[in-house]
Amino acid sequence: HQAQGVVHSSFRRLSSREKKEMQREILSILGLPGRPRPHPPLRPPSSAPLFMLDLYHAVSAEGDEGNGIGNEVGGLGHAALPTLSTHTPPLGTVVSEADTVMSFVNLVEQERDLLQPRPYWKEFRFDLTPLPQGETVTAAEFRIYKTLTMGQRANRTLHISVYEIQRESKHREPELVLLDIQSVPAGQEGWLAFDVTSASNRWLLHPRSNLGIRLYVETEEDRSLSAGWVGLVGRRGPRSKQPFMVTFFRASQVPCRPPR
Amino acid sequence: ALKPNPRKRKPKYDLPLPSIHDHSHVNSGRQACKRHELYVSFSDLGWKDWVLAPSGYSAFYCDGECLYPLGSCMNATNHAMIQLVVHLLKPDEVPKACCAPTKLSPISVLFYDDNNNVILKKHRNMVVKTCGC
Repeated sequence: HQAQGVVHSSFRRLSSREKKEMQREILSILGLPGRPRPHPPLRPPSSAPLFMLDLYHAVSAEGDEGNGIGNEVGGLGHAALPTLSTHTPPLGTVVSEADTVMSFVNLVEQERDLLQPRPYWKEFRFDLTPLPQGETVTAAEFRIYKTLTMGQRANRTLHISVYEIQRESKHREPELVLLDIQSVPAGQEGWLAFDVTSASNRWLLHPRSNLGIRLYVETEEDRSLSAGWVGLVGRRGPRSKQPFMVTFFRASQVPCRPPR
Repeated sequence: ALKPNPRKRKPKYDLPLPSIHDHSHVNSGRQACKRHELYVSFSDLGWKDWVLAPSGYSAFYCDGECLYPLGSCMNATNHAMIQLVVHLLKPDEVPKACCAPTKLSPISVLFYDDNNNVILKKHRNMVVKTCGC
């Protein structure tokens, strides 16, 4: 509407009582929490919002036309943020059937890099406390951006694997469960999407079990490389390329619209 | 060729002959049943930094007359037509056909939560798409 400038906001013409009622209806219909977030950060990461905005437009277009564009949406999601991998699960139906999609950016990063003994790894931990209760995870992805780095043999193949960290103890290596692995050419650039659905389900049911995920990079000759060295962007990278997680949910009960 | 006597009132149940261009009820200021929109921009609510999309909310509602569902610009169920005829015969017992939503469409919203995570919520069958009698 705004783009067409056809319909103007009529809010100002309402009386204060009507304004309150209208606001209450909007919050209820859109399933929004009772109030805006307290302190918007000055410069939040923009990678997740850009991805989610893309998803929003695809989902809205699907709603308007009433036709299933599931596969297209899956493709679209990738088209907007091209990934290097063909292993990503088919998100089309997952996106079409999702009631809620959440992206997580609050990130704790640790890594073992060039200054320490191999194998090198990088850990990512998201704050998943806001996971909506009463909804089930249908799919979850960890997205990280790979840039081009100097000194890389472009045709070399990198094997990037992501593990869920289970049961950590101070004196021993944690237990790791493989979630996904992608083989990517060292000379290409773009988003990588790793399927972390099984870990997300566990974290939703047992929030304390969320110890994060660990990422390893190896060459064909099983030589361990540092994530930063092969161009994987961390939370100190450009805002539009910082890593994030996205989780798709289905609601267990169908919300009904309150009468106006 | 005699002109009817203007004083003589038309009988109440005199249904006009339906014609495809019959807009008489519209001209008399009574709007036919249709969807109306009250658009609220989120900027007005001070939510611009909170809700990423859409840019506003359209509070659609159905309003208008269902007196002549046979008119060209109105979609009406058979039930509404029958109800109108019965109403004309027994106005005290059967109400007129009413203007109501006939199709609902989904609505989605993209917003920040308290932890600056971005959330996309999709609600099916939540806003009025079309109205009818």
